[in-house]
Amino acid sequence: LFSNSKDKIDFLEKLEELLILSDLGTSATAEIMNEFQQINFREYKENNFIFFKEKLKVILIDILNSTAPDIKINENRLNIIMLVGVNGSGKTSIAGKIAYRLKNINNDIIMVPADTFRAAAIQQLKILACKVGAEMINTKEGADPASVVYDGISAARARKKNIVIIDTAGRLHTKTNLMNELEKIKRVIQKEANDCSLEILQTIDATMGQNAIAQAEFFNKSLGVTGIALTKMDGTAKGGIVIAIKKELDIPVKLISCGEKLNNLYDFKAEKFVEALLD
Amino acid sequence: SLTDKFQTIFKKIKNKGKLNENDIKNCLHEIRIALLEADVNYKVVKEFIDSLHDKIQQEKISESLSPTQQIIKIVNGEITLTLGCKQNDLSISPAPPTIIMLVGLQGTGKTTTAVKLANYFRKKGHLPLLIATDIYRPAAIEQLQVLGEKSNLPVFSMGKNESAVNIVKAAIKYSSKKNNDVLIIDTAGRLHIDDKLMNELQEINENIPLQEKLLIVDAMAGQDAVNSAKVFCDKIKVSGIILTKLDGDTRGGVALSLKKVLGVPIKFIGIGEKVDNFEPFHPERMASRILG
Ligand SMILES: Nc1nc2c(ncn2[C@@H]2O[C@H](COP(=O)(O)OP(=O)(O)OP(=O)(O)O)[C@@H](O)[C@H]2O)c(=O)[nH]1
Ligand SMILES: Nc1nc2c(ncn2[C@@H]2O[C@H](COP(=O)(O)OP(=O)(O)OP(=O)(O)O)[C@@H](O)[C@H]2O)c(=O)[nH]1
Ligand SMILES: [Mg+2]
Ligand SMILES: [Mg+2]
Repeated sequence: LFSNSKDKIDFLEKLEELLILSDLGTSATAEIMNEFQQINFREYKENNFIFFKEKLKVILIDILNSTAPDIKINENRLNIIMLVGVNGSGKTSIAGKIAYRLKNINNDIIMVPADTFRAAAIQQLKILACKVGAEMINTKEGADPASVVYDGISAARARKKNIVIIDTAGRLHTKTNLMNELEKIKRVIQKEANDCSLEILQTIDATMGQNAIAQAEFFNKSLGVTGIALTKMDGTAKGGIVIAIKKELDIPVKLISCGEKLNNLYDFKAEKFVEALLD
Repeated sequence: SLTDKFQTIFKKIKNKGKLNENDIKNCLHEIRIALLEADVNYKVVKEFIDSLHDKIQQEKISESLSPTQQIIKIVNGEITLTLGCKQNDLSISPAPPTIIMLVGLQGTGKTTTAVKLANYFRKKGHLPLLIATDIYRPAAIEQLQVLGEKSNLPVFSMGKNESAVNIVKAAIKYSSKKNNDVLIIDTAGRLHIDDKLMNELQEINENIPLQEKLLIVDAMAGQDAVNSAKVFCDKIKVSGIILTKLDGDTRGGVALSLKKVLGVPIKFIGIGEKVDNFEPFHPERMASRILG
């Protein structure tokens, strides 16, 4: 893109293609394109447009940068991390990965299998909990998710654990009754642990298109999403939808999942993400 | 909506006869945005708009329809035509058993869809058998077994220590004793760039007589979907696509991209997590959904 453009029109067309193909969507792309329309191209054509790659990097990093803190464990209070998101987006896998990472810092983790709906969801989390060496709340398919969360918080207090990781069932944001179920879980957390540090992470699959914006909007409206966990970034999709989401809803990306192993979890770094996107 | 945008453009058209070039450009601009917002692939949209331009140019403003209705009808017609296909049912092998393999990226709904498919065949009078070959994902086999049990559908598994192709071979031997005439293979989710796992599919494809190889695609998929789908198609010659999670509000433009680029028929859609949330694919309904 940057070294093969022969003139302004060609460059802008290639830029638009790059941004759309990365799933930024039409309106974020249009706004970014606008910033480039303003530039006097002639003086930079000599440098093979490399200047523009840097300018684009700055624009994208600027959108993605956030003052929101990374996931920090507060030693003096109960830390609750809840995973939410649409079906198959990687919640259970990342719950295991977060537990794996935190196990190295602190042994006091309890896993809460609040997906009591999907077949073998509890068994799936159990296997991950065992691999990590973390305790898990006992429950059965069909149990009330809010009760399981309640049990999780009580158990954490009783067993002196200060990290609670809650895996929830996948749900489409358009299913009001299922979104209400999540709101109920949050109310239980606020009632039973109103002094806790609460992180509500929404998983977004990097292969998803524009519908991820609606997903973020609805989950955020229902719960207040504190961070996005962008999953399946080891594929060929760029995950640029998080740029549109940050632009429209100001929800920051906090984690990147880059594979199916327990250690394939990384803190989100805007610079690295943008470099990979423009690659 | 697209209709409102067109109304604004056409408010200015007073004369009957052909649309002028500028009106057409404005319409195409709006259609292009609508398709991109619906997640239709960028390159597919480009080709589609070019072919639409000629169609619209030849169109005479009708007496009975408003220009808006007319243009929408043309676009809808073109999308429907592209999405449609003669062969949209599943073929049965002349010599049983009919063996169907489900493949796709991680989390697209293969395991859930496998059970839906088995149920669909049972309702048609067949004796299906589900085969669990996901030997990687934690509790994958249990998931298929629990789902099978809930719907009273048999599941064949050999645990995680046999290779996928050996599990299928054993399942075929087992099914002949049990008179199962339709075998549905649930495979592990995988990346198209994972050579080892793509070779696993190729090995099954080369050693097992597969009647259908169905690519399971998430309807919320974005621009990269065509890239991954193409690799699956090239590797094992996919014979059909099933689009899942259409019970949400995604526009599902991936359907148009896949059909246009790969030409593989979309046979069914998943519209929920329950076993009977499963329907044949309707091109016209999908076309309206994509246009939004
Ligand atoms: N390649 C890759 N696969 C992933 C990643 N994260 C999750 N997966 C896979 O995606 C599939 C779905 O992951 P899950 O963790 O079960 O997703 P989920 O959101 O809990 O799914 P539901 O509970 O059914 O809604 C599994 O096959 C995972 O191994 C990732 O970062 N990269
Ligand atoms: N709403 C909705 N959810 C679906 C549909 N199909 C599957 N799901 C859900 O999507 C999630 C993933 O489904 P799975 O069947 O586990 O997907 P998979 O492709 O087998 O996943 P892997 O084996 O890990 O690659 C589960 O929560 C399913 O219940 C659908 O049509 N609509
Ligand atoms: Mg899960
Ligand atoms: Mg599966």
